Order: sequence, then structure tokens, then C-alpha cells
Amino acid sequence: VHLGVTPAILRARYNLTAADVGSGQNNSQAVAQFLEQYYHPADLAEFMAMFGRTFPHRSEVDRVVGTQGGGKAGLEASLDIEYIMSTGANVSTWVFTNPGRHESQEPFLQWMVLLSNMSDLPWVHTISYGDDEDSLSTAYMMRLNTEFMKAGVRGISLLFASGDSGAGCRHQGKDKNTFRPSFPASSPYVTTVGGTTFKNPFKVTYEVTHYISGGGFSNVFKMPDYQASAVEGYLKSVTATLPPQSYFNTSGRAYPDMAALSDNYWVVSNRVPIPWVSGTSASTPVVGGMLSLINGQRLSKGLPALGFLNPRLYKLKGQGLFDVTEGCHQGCLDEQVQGKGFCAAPSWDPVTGWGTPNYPALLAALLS
Amino acid sequence: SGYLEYDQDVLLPKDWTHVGRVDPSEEVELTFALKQQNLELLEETLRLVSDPGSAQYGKHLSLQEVASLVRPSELTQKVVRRWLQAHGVSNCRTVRTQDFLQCTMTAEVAEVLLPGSRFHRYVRDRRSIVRSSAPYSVHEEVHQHLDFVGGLHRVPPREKDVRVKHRPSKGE
Repeated sequence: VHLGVTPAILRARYNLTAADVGSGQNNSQAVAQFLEQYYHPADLAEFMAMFGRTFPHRSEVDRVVGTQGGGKAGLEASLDIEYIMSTGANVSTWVFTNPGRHESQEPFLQWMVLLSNMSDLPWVHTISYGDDEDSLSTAYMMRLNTEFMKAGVRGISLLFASGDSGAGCRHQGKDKNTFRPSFPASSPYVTTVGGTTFKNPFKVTYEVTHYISGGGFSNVFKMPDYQASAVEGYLKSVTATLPPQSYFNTSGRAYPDMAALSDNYWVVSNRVPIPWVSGTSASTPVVGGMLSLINGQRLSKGLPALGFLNPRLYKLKGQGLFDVTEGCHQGCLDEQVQGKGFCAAPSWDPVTGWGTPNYPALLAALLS
Repeated sequence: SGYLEYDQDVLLPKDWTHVGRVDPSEEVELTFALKQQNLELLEETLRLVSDPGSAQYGKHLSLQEVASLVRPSELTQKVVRRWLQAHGVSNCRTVRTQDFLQCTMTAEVAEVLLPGSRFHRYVRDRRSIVRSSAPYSVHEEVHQHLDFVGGLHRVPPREKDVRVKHRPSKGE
């Protein structure tokens, strides 16, 4: 029995032993924060003192790129840094802090520009921010997609949270709704992470869909080749539970790609342990930390970093992952879909992707 | 002139409160995304280095190699710089891939440079930002050399993907 998700619970569920930590060599990971969302070193130290006793870990960030401000810590920043350093334990960790200090700066764009200007970067970056696709211009999204390609071709893995609104909902007039995809989650050149919850919230059980887990189909980016077969398989196998086709674009980039627990986390923020924190903001650094461990193993064997993971992930067809097959995420609250978006199913689905990491099996699959 | 981002939502989220027009002499910082080259080759290279079935798998590029691939053409760089200089905009810095230019100028100059733009100040939680309340356009001479201009419309969401509940949730 447990009272919420802590590093020990995550490590138990995903089969990380105390020996599964970074060796500290030539490997690093990062989280990006925007708009004066700061982590506090004291929160991280307290979190690790409370929850990090069962595995070797670091309690300090190695590098802050940007301005680390004072004032209150942000919950988002606290969560991201505490959990990427819990699964990616003992891995050198950076924080990119992009406060957008100039009144006309766009912090997300500043971060993207920064990546184009730094030759040495961590191999894994996790980002927990996103916007509705329909709130952004196509030109902007296409260009940022190119920036993600630039990072991927350098061997950098970019992980984005899939969002916390399930399939989302956009009202397009009287009695006409459609699902509402999120960007950058919908970019074909990032790895998007959805969310799950324990079947029994007080035990380490198998995982089911977390109803908030963002997922669906892009209206901007076409479906990349690497996922066509998986998505086609899903659409053919679940015809009975699919929402009406007017709600989504079956030829668009489908997401998420994988998932992890996203519910009932403990976070220390402003020196206060806070229970029941949830969101794909939690699952994304958790997956990022594990990919960092795998990168560490690969680098120690003289192999290159994983880089853009999706082509390889989809070729694994779920190998190394726990398939999540129960539950649906939320969608439009109308008569046609009655609040329901897509439902999880065996193999890939647009709620939890291929599933959640079984670390030793995923490591074995990605070490070859 | 023409619009680079004709479909950009220019309305700020409701939690930002409008304060008023900015003084014409106040500085704004804009990011110009210059058109890159060889994007098809970039995409193909990414496919090859990311596909475990490819002989190129894992052969990642350095930042310098990426820069060589995507760097905007001489013409693009020249046209954009000339356009900026013609408006007295000289306080600019570029990046190693040379595909972004970040420039500082007064709001008055920015509104002439980008016809249609109207800079206003907005506040939320004691934080102040400057954004344009109307879509911007660019002169036809530079239209084909730019992807978009940053610093006019977009604000990051507030803790979009994290929430604290009042009780634990049950499994499905």
C-alpha cells in the first residue's frame, strides 16, 4: 500500500533497481522552464532527502542555462526537476530557464533559438508546455517542427507532455464540435508522452488510462511513415469504440508515442510536500529520466545516443513496454461522444501510445 | 505587403489584462525566422540517422554540420538585413545556424517595419508583457525570405499540464 506516487513507487513499477542509475560519464539530461517558473535547490534537496533514500542520486542541478530567479518556486518546475532526477538518477541534469524577461520575448521561442546556438547540449530534454494547434499559425508550427528536426539530427531526444485535456474539444458552431490537438505534442519529430494511473491508486498495480492524457490526431502535420502501420492497426481494430470521424483527422500525426504514470504524485515545492499532483507534466520527465539511463548505457558501450526515438520505438511494436489497454480519455461533452475521446486498446493507441516503460526490457531492446 | 501568419490567433488568453498602448519610444525585441535551405535533405538525414534499419543510424550531425545544411541563402540574409537597415534596425544578433535574427528596436519602428502591428501592454500576476493586438504583415520584398516574426502574439500557457487535486483519483 502507498499514499501516492514517489520515486520509490515509480522505480518499483518500472522495475528500476538501485543499481539502475547513471554512471555520471558523458551523459546529461535537461528540463526547460518558461515564464519565471523556477525550481528551488532547497526543494530538490528536501525532496531527495524524503524520497530518494532507496537509490543513489544527485541532489543538485549541474547547470542552469538562463537566469535562475528568486521568489516562490513554481510547481511545474519543482515537479519536472524532482522526477527527471529520480528516474534519471545520478545523471548530470541541466535546467533551461527562459523567463522571457524582455516584455516582448516569447520564452518558448527563446529556448528554441538557444538550442540553435549551443554546440554541447544534454541528450534528453523534457518539456511540459503546449498550446492548442488552432491557436498557433501554421507557419510558426512548421518552422518549429524544422527546429525539432535540427535537434533530432544532432542526436537530441525531445520529449513533450501530451497535454491534460484528453482529445480536447473545440466548439466550431452550433452542435458542431471537433477534438482539439495540441502542439508541440502533435509534431512528428518529437516523442510525446501521455499519462496513466494505477488501477488501484493505493497499490503498485497495472496501469490504466488516465482520463486527462492528451492524445489524438494533428490537423497540421501529416502522419509520418514510422507510425502509419500502428495507427492503421488501431483504427481498424477499434471501430466500435471510435468517435465519429468528423471529430478527428485520421491522416494526421497521431500521438502520444508512449506514456507513464501521471497521477497522484508527491512534489516538494517551497519546502512543502504536496500530494496528489497530476498531469502529463509528471509522466514526461519520468520517461525522460529512463531514456537518459539508456543513453548512459549506450554511450558506455561506444554506441551513439538514442536521438529522435520514434522510428525505433515504433519498430519495437511495444517491446520493452507495458501495454495499457483499459480506459478512455476525455473528449467533447456533447451528445455524440458524451465526454469521451479515444479508448486504449492492445498495441498502440492515441491515449497511451505503445504503453509505459518496463525499464530492463526497454534497455535490452534499445541496447542492440 | 503580405501576412506571414495569416491564421495566428492574435487574442491573448483572457487572464491577461490589457493596460494600454506602449509608448512609441519603448523597446521591443523581435525574432526573425529566416527561411532555411535544404529542408528536404534535413528531413531525409533525420530519417536515416533515426532509423535502426539504416546504415546511417546514429551518425548524428554536429551543430556546425547542421548549420552548413540549413543556413539561409546569401540572398535571404542580404535581403533581410538590408530591409532591417533601411528602417534603422541595427541592434541585431544572429545564431550559429544563422537562421534566426534577434533585433531590438523601438515600438514605433517595429510598427512601421511590420505594417498592421499595434503594440500594447498586458499584465497577469504582476508580470507585464508587450504584444501586438493586430496581425502584422511584411513588405513583399522580404515575404519569401521569412518564416515568421516572433515577439508579437504568443504567450506561454500557465502551468498548462500540471494540476493539484483535492483528493486522489481512482483508477478507471
